[in-house]
Amino acid sequence: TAIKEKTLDDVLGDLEIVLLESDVAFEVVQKIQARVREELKGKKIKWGEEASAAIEHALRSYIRTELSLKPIDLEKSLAAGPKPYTILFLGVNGSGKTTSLAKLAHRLSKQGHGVVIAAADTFRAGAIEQLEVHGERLGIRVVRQKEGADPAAVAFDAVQHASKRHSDVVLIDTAGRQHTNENLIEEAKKIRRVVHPSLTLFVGDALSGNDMVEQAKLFNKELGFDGVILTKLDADVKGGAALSVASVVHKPILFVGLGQGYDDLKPFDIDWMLARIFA
Amino acid sequence: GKSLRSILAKIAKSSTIDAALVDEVVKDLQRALLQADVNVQLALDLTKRVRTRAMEGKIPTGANLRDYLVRVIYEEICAILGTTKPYAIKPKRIMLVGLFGQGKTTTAGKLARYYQKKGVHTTLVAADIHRPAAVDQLEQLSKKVHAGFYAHRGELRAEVIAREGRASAPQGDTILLDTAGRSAIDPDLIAEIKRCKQAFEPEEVLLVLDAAMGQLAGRSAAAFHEAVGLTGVILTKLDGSAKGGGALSAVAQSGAPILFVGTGEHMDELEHFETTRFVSRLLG
Ligand SMILES: Nc1nc2c(ncn2[C@@H]2O[C@H](COP(=O)(O)OP(=O)(O)OP(=O)(O)O)[C@@H](O)[C@H]2O)c(=O)[nH]1
Ligand SMILES: Nc1nc2c(ncn2[C@@H]2O[C@H](COP(=O)(O)OP(=O)(O)OP(=O)(O)O)[C@@H](O)[C@H]2O)c(=O)[nH]1
Ligand SMILES: [Mg+2]
Ligand SMILES: [Mg+2]
Repeated sequence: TAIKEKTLDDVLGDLEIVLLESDVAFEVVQKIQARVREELKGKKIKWGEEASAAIEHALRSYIRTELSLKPIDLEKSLAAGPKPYTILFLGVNGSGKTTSLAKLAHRLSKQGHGVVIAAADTFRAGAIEQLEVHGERLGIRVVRQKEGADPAAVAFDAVQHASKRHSDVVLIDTAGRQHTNENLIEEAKKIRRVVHPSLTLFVGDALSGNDMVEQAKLFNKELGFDGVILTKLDADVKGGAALSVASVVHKPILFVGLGQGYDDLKPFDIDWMLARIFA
Repeated sequence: GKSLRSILAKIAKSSTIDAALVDEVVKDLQRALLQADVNVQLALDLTKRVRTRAMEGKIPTGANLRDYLVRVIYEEICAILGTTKPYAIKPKRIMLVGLFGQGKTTTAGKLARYYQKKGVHTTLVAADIHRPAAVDQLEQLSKKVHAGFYAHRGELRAEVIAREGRASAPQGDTILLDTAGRSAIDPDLIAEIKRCKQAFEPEEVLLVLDAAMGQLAGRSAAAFHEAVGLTGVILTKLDGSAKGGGALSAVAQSGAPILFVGTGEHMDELEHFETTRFVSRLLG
């Protein structure tokens, strides 16, 4: 017997609640519902265990597809890319850009790369000092200018410095910005124009709910990014934000942040994410 | 006998509820609440209550059904948020707590400016011993708003800094204690915030909450409330696109009112919380 429309509705209703409570954005949940419904429409499945398995399978395969976007092999890109390879970090206020940059700097330098950091958040109180502490602890050079300097100039300065010293990676920290702030979006556009980053990463906060979708869409539309770092997944959250962002901009998640220490940056793993959402 | 006029008048007065229309409007309200990050269970409860009130048929004649239902949900939300009481400006000890990156340190600076503008001198105490350059960040803000500042670089016990800061601040100052971002379920960090509270004896404990926070808002507010007792909530980053629906649960779980909202990164971008504005923005 095919799964009855009414029973499927009830099950999808329960599923909707679970996904919403896991911080999957509303519009993404609707997409998932539609796809699972489509997948199961008229299928010859017995209600009960078989139906439950079919629904879980449809759900898992959809999520897997959304999250399995062409992954970026950072090591390969570094080897094949320009020298120095420049990575630009963008995101809204407090999402974890500076901390993620420090973690990635640590990881890359452990892997034998010469890393230079550009302190291009020239606005926020203590932003440059925050990076200088990281630089000191990691033994990595931080290129900075004075507070209020042009962020694009600092980024450019760092790239020049790296070229001279034959450092192969430059990580560029930027100020937090709301995607709704046109001036700050223009500022970020200027940084991109001046530096032509080899890789642009959007740093998203896994504590966020539906706004993640707005942020990701606008940052991608206005600035464009190649991949995502999702932070604070060590907090008491399921991490549905991963699904939200992947599903609206179709960009791969490179790393997840799992704490405030330098080793708390893990390459994104789909099975790990699925296990978390289905836990 | 009945006049045609009286029959027509009777028909005009009656308003049978169109269940399909109610369901349609309720579904819209649900979507608005969920997209605004209101806690899922709370959103479902709210819309259930709205539907019940609608089906009870107490719609005033002539009222558009949609407008009526919106007004009903508006009243339900206001009931959760409580009435806005005027904020008392006098010297007090205020402790700021919250998750990572919510805007505590920035808000500390804004509150200092707010108090100074109202004629109460303020001292900012830097008790975040975890985050790199957190002390520098708060010190720079204190200079910007011309407030007093206390730090004890090298002291690794936050509660010692809290106690020293309280003792060193001039008599009659408002003292603002900035603490490190923390998970509400980390036993060590919760123990630290409890020790800070014991040492500082704040008259106000304010939860700083990012308007973009998702479903964790209610749970974490409940945990902070249980640990240190919240007396107020400050909702930040409302200058973005986030609606701040998580604040409803934060209030519901702690009984603490939303006192202020942050509307930007500058020290003057702090406003008194206004229920009407918040709710109409929440409902889109
Ligand atoms: N628990 C946890 N905390 C994190 C993680 N990533 C960042 N944080 C914390 O989040 C807070 C903000 O981090 P920052 O790196 O300063 O964020 P940012 O995006 O650079 O902030 P702005 O530059 O002010 O926009 C700090 O307290 C970090 O320690 C993570 O993966 N897990
Ligand atoms: N747009 C906007 N940004 C804000 C607002 N409040 C704070 N911020 C920014 O949010 C980021 C984080 O602010 P912080 O004050 O460092 O946050 P915090 O809670 O002290 O962070 P931790 O101490 O690491 O937990 C900074 O970039 C602030 O400028 C606001 O109302 N609007
Ligand atoms: Mg930063
Ligand atoms: Mg802080």
